[in-house]
Amino acid sequence: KGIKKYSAIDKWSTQLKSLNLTITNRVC
Amino acid sequence: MASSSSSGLTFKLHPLVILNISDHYTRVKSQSQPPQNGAESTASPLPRVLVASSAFRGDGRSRSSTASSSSTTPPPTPSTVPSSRKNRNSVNKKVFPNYYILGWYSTGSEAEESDMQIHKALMDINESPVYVLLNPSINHTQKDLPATIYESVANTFCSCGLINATLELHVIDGIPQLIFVRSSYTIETVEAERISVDHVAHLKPSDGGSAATQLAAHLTGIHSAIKMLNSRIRVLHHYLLAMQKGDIPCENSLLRQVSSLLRRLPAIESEKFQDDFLMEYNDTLLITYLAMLTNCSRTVAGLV
Amino acid sequence: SESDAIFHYDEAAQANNVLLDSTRCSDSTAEKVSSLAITLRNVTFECLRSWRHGGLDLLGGNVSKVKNDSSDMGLAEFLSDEEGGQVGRLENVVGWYHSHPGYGCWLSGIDVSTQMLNQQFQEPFLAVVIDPTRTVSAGKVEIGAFRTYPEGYKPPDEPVSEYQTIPLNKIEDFGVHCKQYYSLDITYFKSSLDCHLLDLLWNKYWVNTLSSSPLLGNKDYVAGQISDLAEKLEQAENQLAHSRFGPLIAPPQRKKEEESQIAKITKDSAKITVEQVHGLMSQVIKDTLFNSVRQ
Repeated sequence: KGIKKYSAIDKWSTQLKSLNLTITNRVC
Repeated sequence: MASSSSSGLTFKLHPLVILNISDHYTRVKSQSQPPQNGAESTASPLPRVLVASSAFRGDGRSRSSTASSSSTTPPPTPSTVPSSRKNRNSVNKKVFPNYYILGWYSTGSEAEESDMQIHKALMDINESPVYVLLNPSINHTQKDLPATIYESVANTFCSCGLINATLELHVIDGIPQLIFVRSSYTIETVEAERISVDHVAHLKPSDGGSAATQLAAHLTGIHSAIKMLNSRIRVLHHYLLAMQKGDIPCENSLLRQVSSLLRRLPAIESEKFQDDFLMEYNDTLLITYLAMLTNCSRTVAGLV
Repeated sequence: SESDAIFHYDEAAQANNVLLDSTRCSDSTAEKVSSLAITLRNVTFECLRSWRHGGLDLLGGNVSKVKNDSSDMGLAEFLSDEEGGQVGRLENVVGWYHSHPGYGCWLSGIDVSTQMLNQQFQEPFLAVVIDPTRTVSAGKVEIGAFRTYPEGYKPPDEPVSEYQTIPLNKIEDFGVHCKQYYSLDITYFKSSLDCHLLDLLWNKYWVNTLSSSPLLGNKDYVAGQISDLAEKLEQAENQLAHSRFGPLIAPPQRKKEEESQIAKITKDSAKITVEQVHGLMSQVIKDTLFNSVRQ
């Protein structure tokens, strides 16, 4: 139930984490 | 005319049908009575619009009138109806295979004798066509929709918001005759339709606007609905108080209905509902949190 | 009354309309055509009624000719139908409308070529696009009216009117053709009978307003939006990652592009959040209204 939504949210959070890491690397 | 239908069919009408009839009527009226520098129309009789087409979706014992289309504006004669309807039917069938012609509509205050002729002509296409009648005279004191649905006995399903009339066979003076019988109906809307009806009714802005504008529009809609609910409850409350004082006679059926309604509250109190409700709540908070983090990432990226 | 006067078909005035638009030159004539008031009611309802089929119809001519899911050259035959006159609709065909379920109000490549072709042969003519899925999700009608510029015309740079979310799989089609058309202001009109009936209809459908659940009704669409957002984030992140030494050597324009991409993603996420929060508000209000009563 709601598996599509949760997998989409999971994808969003994963990509957000990856983006933040990339931005952090740019700062450093 | 018999008083009410006993067919047992349920009729549901979508607002689109009502507004299409209104549109058709207004166009015919404006052509027959051109506006004169904003002056009100004269007292000449309003034109009668007859439209021999309605597209409906059938589903078991329920019929939904979701759309209507015009075929002829001048009163169709019984002989012209079947051919024009067949043409429309074939077009509609290609586009909406689940829809079929359920009946026809007209404007006026009462069903007339001549309507029966057209109704019988349509029985070639549909065994029990539905006849929807809209009263175009504007009366601001009325609260109910000025629409009536008449149905026929063979096909007692009709979901038109208008008055439904059922056609029943009666023997009058030894001759079997068909007469119109009114049927009750309900207004049905899908979510998108409801939003657009609300939009047109209150002429809300369709462009994005700011978040504050969107929030205001959303809350205004809910506020209006709650206000309606509140006014209905007040009316009931005053009525019950009057009954209690003895000002009006006691109506046991109403008391039973009110009692049953009150006993249904709280509406949902199960653990499953609480779980689902809290899950939706937390999902929304999670999405808000992720959006905030995305915004923060944007700010940091811009800073970098 | 004045509101009903607009329904009166005046042949001379219609002829003037055509003349006015055929004399327009290649610059934007939005102010000339924005006075074409369209009946939102019919457009909205017809599109929303047929949204699962990607409905398509004519404006101002034939009332209910609908064709499934197509805006190709077959439309040219479709538009020449004369049935409008037979049903007593005296007005000329002034445009066409179709729906973009879930992907916003804009003109795709096919839509642009269809509109351009029709504008060559009949004027005034406009294209209306409606998005019933976003209508339900946002709680307001998503509609746009457009006209194309003449072929080969380069419009002056104008500020973007209003940002709208475009799914990743449609973004190329959107971007290639977005300069070939311009949007029109939409004004609405209602007859006196319409106003009266709409007031009476409110007495019936206010229940639906209170009972609607935007959170529950559009779950697939929301999941699709979030998934699309995640993909856009991935794209932005890849772009940033490839410009590892970005802060040092990237040209200013590229930096601006990267920033605007993330800014757009942020706007998309804000839009999703706002819609979810509105839905949650409705649920909380209903819970308070109906579940906090105690015997």
